[in-house]
Amino acid sequence: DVAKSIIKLAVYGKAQNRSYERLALLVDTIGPRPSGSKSLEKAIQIMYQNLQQDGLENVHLEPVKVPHWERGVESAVMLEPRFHNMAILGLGSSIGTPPEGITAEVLVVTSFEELQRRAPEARGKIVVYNQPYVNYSTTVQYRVRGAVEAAKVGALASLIRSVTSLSIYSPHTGIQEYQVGVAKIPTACITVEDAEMMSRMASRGTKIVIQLKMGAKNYPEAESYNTVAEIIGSKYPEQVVLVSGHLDSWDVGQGAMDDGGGAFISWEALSLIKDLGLRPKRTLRLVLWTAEEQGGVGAFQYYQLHKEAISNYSLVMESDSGTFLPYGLQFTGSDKARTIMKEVMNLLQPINITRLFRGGEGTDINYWIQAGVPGASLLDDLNKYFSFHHSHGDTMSVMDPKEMNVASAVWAVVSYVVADMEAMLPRS
Amino acid sequence: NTIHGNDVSQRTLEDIKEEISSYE
Repeated sequence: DVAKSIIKLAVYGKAQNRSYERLALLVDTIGPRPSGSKSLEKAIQIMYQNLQQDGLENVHLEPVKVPHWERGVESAVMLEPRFHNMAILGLGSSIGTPPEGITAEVLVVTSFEELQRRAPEARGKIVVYNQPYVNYSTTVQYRVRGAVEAAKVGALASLIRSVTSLSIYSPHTGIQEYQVGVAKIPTACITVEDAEMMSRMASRGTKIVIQLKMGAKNYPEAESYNTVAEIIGSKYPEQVVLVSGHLDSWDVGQGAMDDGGGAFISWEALSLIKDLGLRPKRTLRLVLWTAEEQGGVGAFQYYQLHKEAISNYSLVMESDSGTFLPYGLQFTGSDKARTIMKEVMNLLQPINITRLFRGGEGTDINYWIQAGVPGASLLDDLNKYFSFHHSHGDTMSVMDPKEMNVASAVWAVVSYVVADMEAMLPRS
Repeated sequence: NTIHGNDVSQRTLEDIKEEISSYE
């Protein structure tokens, strides 16, 4: 009755709300934890102590090098057709503007294709992208490539409609990427509301002028750590089930949802198993990644360090899409492994979360999944998730203790059973 | 491709299903 015991402890027992309260203590104390910042390193040290005090095994920090970008002071003011202070968030790794800022006329486009068609008009201008929201993975291309495409046609800066399906005048930051051989121009996200307003103004033929000031700076790489803790396997200790979330966040809100929730339900999964005195045959390894937001930087260095043991990884799990009430588990793996995982999910009948979807993935575990290791992630209300994603709204007020209890139970049952089954999950 | 011969080929899916249900 292991599954029922875990569910009982997590959802109805004395471990209720523990993951929420632990998370609140950290993010209330530390706040957001951007890569390269002192607050991230302080959070890592706190988690190192937490995991030791919790009685987990082989608690250690694996050093990695991470990017260090700081936002500085930033502003965007519409000067024409009227004075209007705009809410903006510079995009990660963007360069800053000169101290006096960039003041230029605006060209509003709704797609990369329109930008190409109107390329001659873009020279010397600030390009504003008012791209429609399709879904996150499609639309985020504008945030990632917007500056490069605008620079190719001679723009001075780019302002990108926030990638979100809901907005209450809330800018959403995120990483962007420059391209070798293409000029670097400052780039920031603006609110859906301002992007749509400027689109309407432009369609009436109104001239728009904006003054953009960004104090963003890219510093040399910083020292950071992936945080690791284990329950060492009783029979096949060198075989691993990896349970993870990332500890870094953007410099907005508290970084509670993205990805404090994922990190803390992963810790909770091991805590629940330890509290019940359970020790699976395989090692359960908790990893709290660093520098996920810059593109899985900490996780890539973990993969490089550990990939020789890839045949020992039965399953890699990452929760990085919210810890609201789970709809079920996303899974990537062979048909035979999928058959087995369906049986595992049936154990969660008591909390009615038995569905197994496709597309198990996560920025930090994709290296392993692409190399053939089965992968799993939680699926929950993604519309709600992306409404707060990378915005000042990412605070504890978004999180729900009862939902985190259930997410922790799912995470613990799945990780424990796969770690304790006699057979490793079969590969494709 | 596993170390201890505890791979699926040596045990039928039925065995594994039975094993998993024991965790219920």
